[in-house]
Amino acid sequence: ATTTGTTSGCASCGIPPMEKDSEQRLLVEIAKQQILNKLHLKERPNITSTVPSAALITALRKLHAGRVRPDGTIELEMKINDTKDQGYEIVSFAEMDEMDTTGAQPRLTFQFLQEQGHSIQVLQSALWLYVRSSDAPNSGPRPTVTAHIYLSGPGESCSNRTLLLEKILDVQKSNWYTFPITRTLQAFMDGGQRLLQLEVTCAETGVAGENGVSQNLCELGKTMDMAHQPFMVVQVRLREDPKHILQKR
Amino acid sequence: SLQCGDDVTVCCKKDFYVKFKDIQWQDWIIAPEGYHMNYCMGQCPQALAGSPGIASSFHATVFSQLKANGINTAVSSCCVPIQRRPLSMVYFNSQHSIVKTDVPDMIVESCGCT
Repeated sequence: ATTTGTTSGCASCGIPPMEKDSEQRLLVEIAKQQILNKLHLKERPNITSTVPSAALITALRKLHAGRVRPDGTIELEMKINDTKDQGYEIVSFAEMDEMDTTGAQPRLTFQFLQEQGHSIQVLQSALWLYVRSSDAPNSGPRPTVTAHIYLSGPGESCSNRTLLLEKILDVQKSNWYTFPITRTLQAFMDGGQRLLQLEVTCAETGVAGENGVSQNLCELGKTMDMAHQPFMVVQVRLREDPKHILQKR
Repeated sequence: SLQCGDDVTVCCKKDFYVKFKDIQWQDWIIAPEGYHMNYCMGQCPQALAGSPGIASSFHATVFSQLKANGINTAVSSCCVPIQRRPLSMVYFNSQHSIVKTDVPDMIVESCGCT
């Protein structure tokens, strides 16, 4: 450009001058590609059924991702990662399938798509369940719920499931409860699987008779309020896959 | 850093904002509403090349020493980003998952001559 004395379209890359519209279209395509590359996505996700907005707002609040403005748009909270490498916070909503065995709780299925060439380091992970308060009369002892979280094996039978954790919850008032499952999720990711299936049983005790199970207070299954859809919050970091690095070498 | 006007000659920052709604990406990107895909353009004449404070680096120091001693080099100087900030995003990455991440160095804040 300096030799010819005229300003060309792009001094450093030598693209000939373009008319305004096609230059803008080119720039937008470049921006799209750059965003997809940085998000490790080959193409933009194809979203057919979105998550109910009530559940979305609950999740964004849990992610401290920001607040929802009156017009429904979301104002992001800029929380800048101090580390250079890119961390991700993922909220994965459970797909519900009713168990056909009577009395068992619906099984929660979580889907994780893993990027080839990267292994995932799970920094923290927890299952969020909404538990309603007990409507038993206040006179009795404090109502509690004993929640069991199982890792469900493939197939329908309850037999091959592994107890992950048990938690006794005070159900004086309805609230969200978290169940840490970091190690389980790391093992699941290392196994390269796609579907994580959990079973949840919630038995209210201390109200009806000896160990009587009176009612299920965990909001699960088709009857629940969509704003109380169970979800999992996962904080991960991408690691270059050692195998992948070997290939590079 | 200079803001580019319509007629660009010297190294400057060109603001360019893309609304995700305008490119039909608002269905999978929850926040923000758009992306400041600013970029640097323009010439870096000898006088501006390597000027400290504009794109101060060891390269610029060596370059200005050469210049000060009248050693004319074939090195050319380029208009590049010298300050960038991350882009915080919340998006659907499949039917049932939302991801929040800060993508580093995505937004050009200022430009300068190497």
